[in-house]
Amino acid sequence: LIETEDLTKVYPMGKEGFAALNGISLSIERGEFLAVMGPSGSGKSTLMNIIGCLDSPTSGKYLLEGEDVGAKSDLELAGIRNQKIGFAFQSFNLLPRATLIENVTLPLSYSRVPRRQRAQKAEEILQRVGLETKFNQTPTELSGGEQQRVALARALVNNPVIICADEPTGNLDTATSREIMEMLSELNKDGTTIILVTHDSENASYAKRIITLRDGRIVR
Amino acid sequence: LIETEDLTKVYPMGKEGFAALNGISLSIERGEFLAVMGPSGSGKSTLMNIIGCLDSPTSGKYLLEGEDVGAKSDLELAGIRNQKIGFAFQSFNLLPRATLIENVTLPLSYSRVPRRQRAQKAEEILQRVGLETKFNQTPTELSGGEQQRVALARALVNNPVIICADEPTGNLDTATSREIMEMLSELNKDGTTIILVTHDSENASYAKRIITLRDGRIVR
Ligand SMILES: Nc1ncnc2c1ncn2[C@@H]1O[C@H](COP(=O)(O)OP(=O)(O)OP(=O)(O)O)[C@@H](O)[C@H]1O
Ligand SMILES: Nc1ncnc2c1ncn2[C@@H]1O[C@H](COP(=O)(O)OP(=O)(O)OP(=O)(O)O)[C@@H](O)[C@H]1O
Ligand SMILES: [Mg+2]
Ligand SMILES: [Mg+2]
Repeated sequence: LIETEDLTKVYPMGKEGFAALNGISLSIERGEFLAVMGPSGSGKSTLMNIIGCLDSPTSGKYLLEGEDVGAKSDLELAGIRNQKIGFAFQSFNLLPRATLIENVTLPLSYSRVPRRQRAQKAEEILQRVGLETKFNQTPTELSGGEQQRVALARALVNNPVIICADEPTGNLDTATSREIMEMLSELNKDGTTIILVTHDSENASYAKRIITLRDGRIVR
Repeated sequence: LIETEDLTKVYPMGKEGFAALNGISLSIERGEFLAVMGPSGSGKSTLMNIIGCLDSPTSGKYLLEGEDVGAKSDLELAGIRNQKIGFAFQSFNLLPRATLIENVTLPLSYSRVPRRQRAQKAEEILQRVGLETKFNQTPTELSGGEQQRVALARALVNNPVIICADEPTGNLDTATSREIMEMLSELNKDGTTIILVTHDSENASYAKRIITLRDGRIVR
C-alpha cells in the first residue's frame, strides 16, 4: 500500500539546512497497524506529514498504491489526501471559530457526501469519542484533550483507507486514551490501515508492528 | 501559601452556562509538590488558570500569601503573576515568530533583570531542557515536544516561587519526560512550590500529594 525509498527531508536552517529525515525506507501493507516511536525531535511528525501527502520529501521515492506521489501536482495530492487519508495532527489544526460539527464535516464536503447526511455522520463520530454534549461549541471553548479528540474525529469521519494519527492521546487521561485506542483497533480489524505516532508504550501495544526513529533514521 | 474556598467557574454557554468548577476548596503549603489529576474535561486547566492568576473565578475566595486575589485589579494581578508565578500552558502559548531566546527572555523583561544577563539565563534553562541546538529557531520550526519544553523553560527562567505546569510532558518520549520530572523535583527540593496537572501516573509519582478532579469537584 505504502512504499518509501530513502526519503530525506531537509528544513531550511542556516547554511546547510537541518536534516529531519536521513534516508527512510519503509513498506506498509494494506490493513497494517503500525506504531512509530522515538524521542522528541527524531522526525516522527515529519515522516507522517510526508506519508499523509501533506508535505513533500527533499529526496527519495514515495509510492502510494503503486503510484509515485512525488510526481503529483498539489491539486492531485489534495484529492488523494481527501479521499484516502484521514490525518489527526499533533497540534490539532482545528478551525477555531467553527463549531465541532462544522470542523468534523469539513472533509465530507470534499467527498460529495449529501449535505443532510454530513451532520449525522459528524455527530456519530463525535459521540464515539465522547463529545456528544459539545456539538455546537467551538474549539476555543474546549479543554486540550477535548480538542485532541475533535482532531481525531475529523480524521475518521470520511472512513479513510489510511489513518495517520500523530500522538492522538497526549492530552487524555488513561481511561479515555484506552477508549480511543480500542476504537482504532476496531477500525483496523475492519481493514483500515493505521499509522500511529506515539511515545506511550501502552498505546503502541495495540499496534502489530513498531518502528523506532532516532535522528531521522529507523533504528528498529 | 495558596488557599481557595468554594471556587466556582461558569463559562458562558447557552442559557445557564457551563460550570467547569463546582466548589473547589484547596490549601497548598509553601514548598509542596502537588499533582492534579482527573479525566479530560474535569476542570484541571480551569483550576490552574485561576491559581496562576490568569483568570478569575465566578465565585469563591482565593488567597495567595494571605492576600485576597479576587479583590485585585488586572494590573496588580499581572504584577503578582510575573513576579511570583511561572506558568507552562497546556497549549504552549509561544510567540510563533520570535526565537526561542526571545520567547524565554520575555518574563525577564518584567522583572528588571539586566539585559545582558537575560540571554544567558535563557540559554541556561533551554540547555537544561535539551534545546541547546535550537536557540535561534522559532516555535513554528520545532517539533511538538520541543515547543512544549520551550513553554516550560519560559515558566522556569524567572525562578518563580510557584510553578504551575499544565501537562508539561504530553508530547514527550519517556526518557525526556523523566528528565523534565527530575528537574521539577530538584526545583521543589530547593523550595519551589510546584502544581502539576498530569494524567500520567509516572509523573504524578514525583509529587508528594495528588488530588483528583471529576466534573469540577475534588473527588480525592
Ligand atoms: N470558554 C469555554 N466555554 C465553555 N466551556 C468551556 C470553556 N473552556 C472550557 N470549557 C469546558 O470546561 C470543562 C473543563 O475544561 P478544562 O480545560 O479545565 O478541562 P481539563 O481537565 O484541563 O481537560 P484536559 O485534560 O482535556 O485538558 C470542559 O468540559 C470544557 O469543555
Ligand atoms: N520548519 C522547520 N525548520 C527547521 N527545523 C525543523 C522544522 N520543522 C521541524 N524541524 C526540526 O526537525 C526535527 C524533527 O521534527 P519532528 O516534528 O518530525 O519531530 P517529532 O519526532 O515529531 O518530535 P515530537 O515527538 O517532539 O513531536 C526537530 O528537531 C525539529 O526541530
Ligand atoms: Mg511530533
Ligand atoms: Mg487541560
